[in-house]
Amino acid sequence: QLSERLERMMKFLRGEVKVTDKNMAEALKMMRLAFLEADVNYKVVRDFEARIKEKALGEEVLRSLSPAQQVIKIVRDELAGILGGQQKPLLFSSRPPSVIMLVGLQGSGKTTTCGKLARWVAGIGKSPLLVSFDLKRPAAQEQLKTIATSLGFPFYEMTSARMASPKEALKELLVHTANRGFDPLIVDTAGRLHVDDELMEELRLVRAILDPTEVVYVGDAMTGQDAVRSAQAFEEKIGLTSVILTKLDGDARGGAALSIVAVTGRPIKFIGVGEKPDKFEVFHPERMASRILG
Amino acid sequence: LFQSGKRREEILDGLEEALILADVGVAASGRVLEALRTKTRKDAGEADLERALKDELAAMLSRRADGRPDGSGPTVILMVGVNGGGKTTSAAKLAARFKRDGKRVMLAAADTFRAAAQEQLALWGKKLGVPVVKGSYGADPAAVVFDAIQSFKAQQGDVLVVDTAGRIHTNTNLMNELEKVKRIVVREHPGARLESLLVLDATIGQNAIPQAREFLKFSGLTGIFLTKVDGTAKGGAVVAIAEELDLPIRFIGVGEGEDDLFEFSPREFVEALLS
Ligand SMILES: Nc1nc2c(ncn2[C@@H]2O[C@H](COP(=O)(O)OP(=O)(O)OP(=O)(O)O)[C@@H](O)[C@H]2O)c(=O)[nH]1
Ligand SMILES: Nc1nc2c(ncn2[C@@H]2O[C@H](COP(=O)(O)OP(=O)(O)OP(=O)(O)O)[C@@H](O)[C@H]2O)c(=O)[nH]1
Ligand SMILES: [Mg+2]
Ligand SMILES: [Mg+2]
Repeated sequence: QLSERLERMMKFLRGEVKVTDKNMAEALKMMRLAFLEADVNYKVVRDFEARIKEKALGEEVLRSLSPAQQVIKIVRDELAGILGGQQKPLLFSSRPPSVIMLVGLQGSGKTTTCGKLARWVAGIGKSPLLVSFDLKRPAAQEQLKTIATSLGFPFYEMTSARMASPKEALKELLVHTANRGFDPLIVDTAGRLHVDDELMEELRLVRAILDPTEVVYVGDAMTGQDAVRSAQAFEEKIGLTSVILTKLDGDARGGAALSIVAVTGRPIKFIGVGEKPDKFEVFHPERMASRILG
Repeated sequence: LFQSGKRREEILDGLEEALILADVGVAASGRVLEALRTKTRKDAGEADLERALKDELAAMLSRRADGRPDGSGPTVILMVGVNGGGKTTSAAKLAARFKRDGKRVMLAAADTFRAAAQEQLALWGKKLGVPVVKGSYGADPAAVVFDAIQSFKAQQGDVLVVDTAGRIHTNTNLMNELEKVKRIVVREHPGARLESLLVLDATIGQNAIPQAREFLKFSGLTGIFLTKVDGTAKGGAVVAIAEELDLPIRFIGVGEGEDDLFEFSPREFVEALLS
């Protein structure tokens, strides 16, 4: 654990009264190790290190804590600050219906999260309508329909016949949603690789027509170094508004959380903590910071 | 002389960074670099060091290279792993591959929990012309496997690929459920060769290692099926897994279609890892 390691280092630093370049280097090395073991992206770690060094050598050090304790506190605060910095609740449009679109890599948990999100917004008085634009994965439509039905929410069937003229199909969907008074429209999309230009372009076009208030990047908490590449590509090519991190019921440290927020600048609004619809929580930056630090 | 020493450390640091960026992990990268330090000459240049590293990694990943299931039956292949890794799709790929090789293939849809899981595999079976044994939604997966084995034996099948539900390896109940499924296979078809493949998403970081440990403990593992290698993630965590658990990588998934399957090649993988 990072705190254990820094405490051990405290013995070596005992008697020292302020953070110096020398003892800072040791502390930073330990922090780097902890972050890399937690799957934080290498470059994000180096940037973070620079920020910590700057803070630790500054004014704040003249307190009663030992240098090691001071570094731990600065690391924890800085981490929680980055993770929670942009924190906002789920965005809705002032002119309903709001559209919430879920995007991300294959298997990250988008379809399951649509159900969770629907249940959550219903809990704050909304009437969600669910739709899936995944016409490729076998039984994708059926998967979302089953989830919607089991939760008692309406499901709009998007067929390949309809999608033959996508602009019309999407406009028709928006009209249908507005006429029935549904709000928000929760849109599931097919998983795709950020390096698949054709599919990324398809997603960009869909987003342009739907004009969503939320484009949510659904990311798997066990993602390793690649987390920055995929998240950044989705941010640059599609544009994101927020992030949902899934599968935090596992024991992955979840360093991807820091990587994704650092590189996209978008806030994590919710986390998935299980397969069932109620396994859904509002994101807590301090808890995530502790988890990453081990 | 001092200059070349500094240069060597710079090169080695660069190689270590490349390994970390590929998800090999800090600890495993350190160990591989240590082996490299002792095995290479002090005056080895950058090209030599890089080649030595690739040789070292390829050797680690080549242990137990022979022994990949080839469908000479009867073989039961259990697809296990955490949620969303690609088990169902990979089951379909294996079914397609063995059918193309002229084997009698069957699929068992033992994910009775997730919405539309059995329908997903049933559609694959329909597309490939491979029979799929299903159960009722919410039924005991062991019951589906039991039925599948009886059918498999009756039809004298060569390969039965069993798709299981995704599960988090720290959920003891679900891991016990998997162990029960395995026991059913062993009990009902003792003559069959049992392959247990951990389906691992190449985008996963260090958590792949505890996953491999737990699945090895509960379902036994004979190999790894590494998926989504067509993305940008390198899947380097398999290096630490090979080192610690001596598990061979059998197949890699390179896409969403039934033909997007390759037999694992250590050399090619290591080249891509460091590219
Ligand atoms: N344990 C756990 N499993 C989850 C969580 N969220 C989703 N899952 C599971 O992850 C697997 C993949 O979920 P899906 O919703 O199908 O993922 P997807 O992103 O829609 O997949 P594609 O459409 O193929 O890209 C399923 O087994 C889900 O039940 C979570 O928070 N915890
Ligand atoms: N790009 C790419 N996508 C893949 C690959 N293998 C599987 N997928 C996709 O990953 C997603 C999840 O695949 P599934 O086969 O449903 O995964 P699973 O492990 O069975 O999921 P659960 O049963 O929900 O745990 C689907 O969108 C697949 O098409 C691969 O090798 N490359
Ligand atoms: Mg989906
Ligand atoms: Mg599956």
